[in-house]
Amino acid sequence: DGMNILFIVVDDLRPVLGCYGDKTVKSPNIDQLASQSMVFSNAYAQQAVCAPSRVSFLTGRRPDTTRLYDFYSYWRVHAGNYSTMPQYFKENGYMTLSVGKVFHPGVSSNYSDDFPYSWSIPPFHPSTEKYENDKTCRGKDGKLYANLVCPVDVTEMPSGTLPDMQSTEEAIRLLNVMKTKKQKFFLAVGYHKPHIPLRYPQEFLKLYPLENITLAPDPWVPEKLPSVAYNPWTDIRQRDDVKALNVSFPYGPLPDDFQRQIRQSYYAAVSYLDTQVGLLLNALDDVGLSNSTIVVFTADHGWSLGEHGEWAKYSNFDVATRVPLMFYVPGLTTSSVSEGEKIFPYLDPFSHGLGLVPQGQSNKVVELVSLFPTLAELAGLRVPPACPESSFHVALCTEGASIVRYFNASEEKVEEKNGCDDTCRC
Amino acid sequence: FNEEPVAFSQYPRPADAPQWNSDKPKLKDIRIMGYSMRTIDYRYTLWVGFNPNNFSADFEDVHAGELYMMETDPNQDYNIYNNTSHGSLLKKIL
Repeated sequence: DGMNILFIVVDDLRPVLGCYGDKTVKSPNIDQLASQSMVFSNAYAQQAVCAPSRVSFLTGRRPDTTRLYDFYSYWRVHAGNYSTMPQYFKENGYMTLSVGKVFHPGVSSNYSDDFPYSWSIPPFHPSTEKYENDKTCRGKDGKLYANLVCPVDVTEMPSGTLPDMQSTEEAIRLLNVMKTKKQKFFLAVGYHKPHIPLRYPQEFLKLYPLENITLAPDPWVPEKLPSVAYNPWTDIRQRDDVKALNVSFPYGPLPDDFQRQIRQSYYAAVSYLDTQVGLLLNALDDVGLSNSTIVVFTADHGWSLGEHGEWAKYSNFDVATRVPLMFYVPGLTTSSVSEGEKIFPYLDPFSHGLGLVPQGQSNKVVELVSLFPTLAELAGLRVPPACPESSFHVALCTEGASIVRYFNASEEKVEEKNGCDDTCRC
Repeated sequence: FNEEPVAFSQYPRPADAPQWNSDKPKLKDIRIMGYSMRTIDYRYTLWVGFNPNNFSADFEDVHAGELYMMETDPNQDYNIYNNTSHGSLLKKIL
């Protein structure tokens, strides 16, 4: 009778996580999920910008088929009436639910997150989302700004909360409703952080003392980088704190100290996100659904933290396209646990160190466009057929291949082959 | 199984040199598309002419190329596109 699906997608998260070998970031809850999951260490987005990447993996089509390279067209009108992954689950008896940022809002999802095609009920958006770009960051002078680096006192925020906190609350509420109704569900939860502005509860700064934060290993524009390949990080330049630095266009650079502040706040935002994921997974345990729910954790693309003299996404560099990708599948990636036993107890990043290793890992190169067929196969649904060369007229097909075959492959252990790579060090 | 896993990404640009809309060009302003092919060993990227009116990429019109070997250059800082022959990669990406 099919597993439930909890699909967690994070905005602009590169794999700076303990379970991907990062030695700086504290992400115990995501690492705990990884310890029960199949983790792909070489997963890539089809385009390193929000709407095109999301429409691509949610329809299982590449950008040249969705014909969305910017934010201003809706694929059903502009390219073809492609079925989406949630729509497919809905047509197969699932209650499909969207919380937070799953589709990119606006034109590219028809100002409706593609409801009612993709979702059973109107998608939930946190009420405080509208303040995201307001002047809510307190400067040294005590005034409020719209900064890039924005640690905040949450009690001072509009409604005394933040969008991702509201999303977690709503997702937990929906889990309880689904449990009560004994209804099979596909619940997609889209977290905003660490997308800019890097606005997060200021206490997370304590995890990352500035003196411990280094510059990127290669913070210069490479000599032989073609100028067309370089992204001039225009969006962060428009933030008040960056604007005040008056850096030259297009190559900057930003002052070293500010570069370290950005990296510090990105890490702090990741740990804040980790706590939200931890609360959500703890609730999955509490409602007794951990043994009957597949959990997918991924991101829409990465984010450059000063490598190659670049910031943000908007490029083909691995730091902008590589994403975390892991699948927790009860009975496949872990043996089912006894009733009542907790699989995902909440872990406090302030008191919990590293130490968790992925249950399974694959360094096979995979793509987000494979998510749709992979999840269909894991859920026991018919896998959508491969698309023909030109598929604008085909409603249901996929341009990615299912990667379930890599779950079982006796992965050549990286540490046996050529020493321990980053991932196995966690 | 024996097929080498490959990941394809792409990114649009309005011009060869960075300008204010380079990060997020509107469809009508896209003139170049960067197509990337990644395997465990390398990233090969071709920046080619793109026509936004008929969504066609012209692989005869190559504006620039990138090639990084992951084993020796994991951070992708040393573009060796211009000092290597890459006919086979061009064929593969096509």
